[in-house]
Parts: sequence; C-alpha cells; structure tokens
Amino acid sequence: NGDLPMARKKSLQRFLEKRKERLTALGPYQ
Amino acid sequence: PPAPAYFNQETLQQRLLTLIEGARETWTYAIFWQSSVDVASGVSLLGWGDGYYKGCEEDKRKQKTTNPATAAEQEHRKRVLRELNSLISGGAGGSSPDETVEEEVTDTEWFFLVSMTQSFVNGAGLPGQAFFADAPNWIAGADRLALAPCDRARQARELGLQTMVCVPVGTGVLELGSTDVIYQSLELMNKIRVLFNFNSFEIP
Repeated sequence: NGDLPMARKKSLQRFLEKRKERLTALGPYQ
Repeated sequence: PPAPAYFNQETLQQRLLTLIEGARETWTYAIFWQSSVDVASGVSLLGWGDGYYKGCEEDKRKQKTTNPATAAEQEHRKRVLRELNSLISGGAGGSSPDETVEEEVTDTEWFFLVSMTQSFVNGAGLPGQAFFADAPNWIAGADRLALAPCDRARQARELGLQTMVCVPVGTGVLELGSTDVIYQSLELMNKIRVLFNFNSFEIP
C-alpha cells in the first residue's frame, strides 16, 4: 500500500542498489 | 544515551555483511529476525529485522539450466520488482532509468524478497522453532529441507537453496541460507556468537 516499515524499506533499498551494481558489473544478460 | 546496538540497523547490516563476506563457506543470504510482542494480543512475533543478500554470479546460469522459472512467473517477479523499485525511488524513477529492474529475478533473489513480507508467530516456522527452543537448527541438503516441518524450508528448497541455518542470538534469530550443501561448522557458530553479541556496541 505504499507504506513500508522503515527496516524493510532500508533493506529493500540496499538489496536493489546492490542488485544493480551486481548486474551492471556482469554486463548485458545473454 | 545511544540506542541499544540491536536497534541500530547500520550495525546490524554491518554484522550480517561481515559474517557473510568473511565466511569460508558460500552463503547466499543472511537475515536477522527480530522478536517482539504484540501488546494488544500478547502474541510473540519474529519479524524482519534486516537482511544481507550476497547471491552468486552463477545464479542466473544455474537457474537457467536447472530450474527455469516459467515466463509468467518471471513476469510476475519483474512486475513486483518494478513496483518496489518505484516505491523506493518515490515513483520518479530516479535521475536515470534503472534497466536492471528488467533483468530476470533469480529464485534466490525472489526468496529473499518474499522473506521481507514474512513473520513467525508463537514459535512457528524454522526461525520461530529455533527461537523458542533456544537452540540452533542446521538443515543441510535438499532432501532434509523437503522433510522439514516448515513451509519456509520447503519453499527454500523449491527455490534452489540447499542449506538453511537458524541460530537464536540476542533478541532474535539469525538465519543463513546457501545454494551449496554446507555442514555444521563450529567455527561459524563461534563467529556468529561473537558478531551477534548485542551487549557490544563495537563490531568485532
């Protein structure tokens, strides 16, 4: 509903940032 | 006065990262489940405290060859990820478009994401059982995960995990998961006890 508890929001933010870094380092998906 | 260390998500994150990145074994993720009591109902609850996902560079290849999620399932996962990404970035999409949101969401990434929505009431589930018994629970091997009396363990197995560990620490439970079969290690257990000593403000 667009209102995430703070702990989950921070965890999710970290997860998405780290995923982006990981995928960018791996290069385009084959 | 400073808040107790276990309330500080930064030190918690640092402890999870230190444990996973410094381990001899290859762990896919670590989650800290925080215990609390619902004042109104008196129900004891283990809920999401924080988590660290490491994953594995080969996850995608592994998933493609051994357990390809169906196209519909992938589309569902991507849609959820897009919505979450939009929620986090405030719907504006940030300064540059994030193309990685459109990349396949691996089984273990999905398991980790779904975990954020879960909680365990009155000793239910693997984390709850470990917390109430005040004893670690180490399940190594897909066959053993399949037999565990816990939906979460079975879901973990279906999504490619082969080892799940739940260790009661301080005010909650530390859970580790891996796509490898990892047998119980005294070294790791000791490391957990040192790293998750919540009386300490310093990260060892």
